[in-house]
This record gives sequence, structure tokens and C-alpha cells, in this order.
Amino acid sequence: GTRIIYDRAFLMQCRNSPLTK
Amino acid sequence: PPKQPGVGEHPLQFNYTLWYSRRSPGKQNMSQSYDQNLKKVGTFASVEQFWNHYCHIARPCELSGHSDFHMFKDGIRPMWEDDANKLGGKWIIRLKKGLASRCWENIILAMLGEQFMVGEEICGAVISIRYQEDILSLWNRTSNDQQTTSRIRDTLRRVLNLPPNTIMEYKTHNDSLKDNSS
Repeated sequence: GTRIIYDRAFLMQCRNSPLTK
Repeated sequence: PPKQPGVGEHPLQFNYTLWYSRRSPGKQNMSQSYDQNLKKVGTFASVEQFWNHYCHIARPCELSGHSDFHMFKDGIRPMWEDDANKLGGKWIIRLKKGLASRCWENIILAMLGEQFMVGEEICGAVISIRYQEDILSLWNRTSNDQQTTSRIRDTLRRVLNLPPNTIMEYKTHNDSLKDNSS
């Protein structure tokens, strides 16, 4: 099946997202 | 029920649980006390849930004494006896003091982002803070699958960005049990 793949840069970007408190 | 990603969050391929353990000085290192020392920090189903936990806990380099963080797929206990681990093994990387926080972050981000490309093989990762050096390990399900273990080693080399002379050792959990070393 399809895998959910994230690279490091994307994961770091999510760290600063408004959804991350 | 298993944890779910929140609205607008980025789901992970697998849910993960973060554990912490610390060995009290003077206590015997028996399997039972190891189990009793394991404290669940939290479980996360999305990238955002992961950061919400991670940003509020100490970095490995800030820990003192004989402490470990364990991040395993939800449902797998960080013990060799777990069904997912009993036929498995781990890559072991010994780190000079000062590298643990960066290497731990790199290994768990690679795991959460599914960078290893070995199907269901990855079980979890451990950072062990010790007095002289720190030890990073990555556990997989099937120790006798050499294609998988080689692939994991190559990805580890890439994501950890370690000096080329860093020694990486693979050990089956069965061997660890026999020599009572971990």
C-alpha cells in the first residue's frame, strides 16, 4: 500500500506550525 | 482505542509511543525491574502530536546518570521478549559525549518519516545515556534478514551523518540475552 513518507525538512517545518502548541 | 490525528494534522504511517527509563543506583538489572522502570511518556498519531510531546521533554544530553529514551511503534514494548522483537536484533552505535541529542532527533525523525523503506521491519529506537559514552540503537523484527539489516545500516549512516570511521555493530536480541549485556 501507499506509505506516508516525510523528509526531515518537512517534519521540522511542522514543528513551527500553529497546530504544534 | 488507538490515538487518532487531530483535524488538519499530518498523520504518521504508524502510531508511536515514547518511553523513559532510569536505573536507580544499587538496584539489580533484572528483566522485571527493567520492566517496572519503564515509564510511558505518550503516544502520537501525527507529526504535530509528536512535536507537542517532544518540545516538552528533556533532550538526551540533559539527562544524568543511567537513563534511556525508547521510541517504539505503538503496541511494541521496548523489551526483547515482545513478540515483535524476539526474533529481531539491533544496530548499535556508540556515540562520544555531546552527540546524543542530535543523533536521537535524526534517528526518530527518520523513523517517523518512514525513511528506512523496509516495510514493517522497524520496531523502535533507543538512546542510552551512560557515563563514558552514549549508545544509540535501532531495533528491527528479523535479525536473519541480511538485506533488510544492510538497508537499515545504509539509511542510518545517511540520516545520522556520522564520521565515516564510526563503528556500527549488529547484535541479535538472542545474543544480548545470552551474554546478559543489554
